Amino acid sequence: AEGEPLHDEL
Amino acid sequence: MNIFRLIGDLSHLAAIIILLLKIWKSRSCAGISGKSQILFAIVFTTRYLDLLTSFISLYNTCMKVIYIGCAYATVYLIYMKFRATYDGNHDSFRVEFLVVPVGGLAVLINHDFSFLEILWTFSIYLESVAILPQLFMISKTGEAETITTHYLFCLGLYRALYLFNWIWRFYFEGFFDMIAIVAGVVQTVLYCDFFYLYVTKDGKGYRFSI
Repeated sequence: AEGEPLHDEL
Repeated sequence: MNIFRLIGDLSHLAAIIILLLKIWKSRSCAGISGKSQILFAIVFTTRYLDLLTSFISLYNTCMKVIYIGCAYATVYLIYMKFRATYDGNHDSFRVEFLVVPVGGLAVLINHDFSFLEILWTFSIYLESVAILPQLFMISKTGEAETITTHYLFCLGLYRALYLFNWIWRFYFEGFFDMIAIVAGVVQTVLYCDFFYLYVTKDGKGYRFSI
């Protein structure tokens, strides 16, 4: 895990 | 944003609004699983906590707020305003059999072991199975109103379109989210049987058996 991913979907 | 995702989101929105309007206009939630709707409210709540931490786009924020608002409005209509019409006896799916394993899985398999990320993962896993109480209810009573089948069709279409969206994003953006994809495939597969019945019966006079 390399940091929290940004979730751009709904 | 690509066309599959946009139409998918709109299909999802259509499903949510169809259900709300159906309950509101008929003043009844007969045939609707309150448990599935509670699960969807939990799904949106746990997934969209990032509304508080990150801004993606106006579109993204608006849709999230609308989804959450509609989900709670639906739960309110079923369990408060029109609770007299709620068919609790047929809504007998044991949701703890979904929520507990899904919670365990989210803790075990995630992109990052952090609070928000585990909740996001939980919401993805939970969404993939949240419709089961509704499908279970239909299979138990053996019937579904036409409008309810339209709701389910839009909901299934949304997930199927997201699969195309992920194929698109993989080829053109190199984007690849294994957790979302696997859960999305599972979710879409759950609708296959329903899709088949929906198409072959052409949305008319339902005696629905699953």
